[in-house]
Amino acid sequence: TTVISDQATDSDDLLIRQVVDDDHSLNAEHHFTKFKTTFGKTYATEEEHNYRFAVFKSNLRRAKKHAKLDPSAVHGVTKFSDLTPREFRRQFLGLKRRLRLPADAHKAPILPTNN
Amino acid sequence: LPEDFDWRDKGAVTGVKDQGSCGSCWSFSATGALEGAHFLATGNLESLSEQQLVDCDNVCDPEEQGACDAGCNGGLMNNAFQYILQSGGVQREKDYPYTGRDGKCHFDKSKIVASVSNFSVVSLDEDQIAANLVHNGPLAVAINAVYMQTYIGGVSCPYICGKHQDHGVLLVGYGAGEYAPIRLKKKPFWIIKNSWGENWGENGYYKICRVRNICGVDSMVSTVAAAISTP
Repeated sequence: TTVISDQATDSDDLLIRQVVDDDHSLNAEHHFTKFKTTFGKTYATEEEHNYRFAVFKSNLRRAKKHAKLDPSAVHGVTKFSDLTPREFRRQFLGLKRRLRLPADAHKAPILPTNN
Repeated sequence: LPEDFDWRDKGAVTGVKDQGSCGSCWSFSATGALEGAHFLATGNLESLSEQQLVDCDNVCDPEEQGACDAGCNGGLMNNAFQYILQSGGVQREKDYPYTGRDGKCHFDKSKIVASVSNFSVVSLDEDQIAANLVHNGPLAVAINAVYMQTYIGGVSCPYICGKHQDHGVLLVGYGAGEYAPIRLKKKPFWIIKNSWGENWGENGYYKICRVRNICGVDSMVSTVAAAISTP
């Protein structure tokens, strides 16, 4: 940590602005190493490793964007962080449907919601 | 309706499962709803076989060409309920364990443990969804999963989210409000059981705010009733 003192005056010298060294915490390589350890990820070749690292960096940016668009949730590195959105959809989603309910579906009766 | 409600507290929800690299979310959503309905009908919580649905269910939606259940290549919860209705029921998880791969059907009718008596779709109304949840047990729902790839915790309430659904999950409860500091207010939310293992989200669960059909979560909601077998 460092203390920014260039603007400090007698009245505000008790106000200390803490500046955290973020070189390490924002370093994508560090995050990727931690990600591989946490989720037991290994890659067969160096090319694959480099490709996954590129995808991971892109997902870090995506998580940051999601955090801005969805501020009440926490977004970040997950076990899917080395997958492109397309790979993620193909491997982990699987709902075959357009936004339409079958015409012959039984409709649930309307239930009372008071009391 | 109670302000907060959670079927997990009442013993109607099995542990979080993991679908692996297989697009079988629809089968987990369907079995989760039937597990809850079976619990309500019999008082017993049984973990049911998703692999049976992956291997044996090829039911198609008559309204939509090509919308057939196809194991790891995807499916629909309503089709799965139709399959269970037609086949007679579902085996236990331990009798027909999950492999995460498409396989040959080896369904054994003599080992059926839970059956469907009826299923229906719930209207696009948050109070009706809550009422059906409380009255009938956990509900099979579809959702747009775009924010779920990076989700770690908290109540997801994105400013923008498509209503096109691509993932099947299980609605197990709701909360009156969790404080969102950035919005300076409490936000009511749905509690959703996912099938990506416990090391995703909040111990395998996802919380999404209960407003304006966010991410299409109110659009395709199904409730199922379990049949009680008589000796």
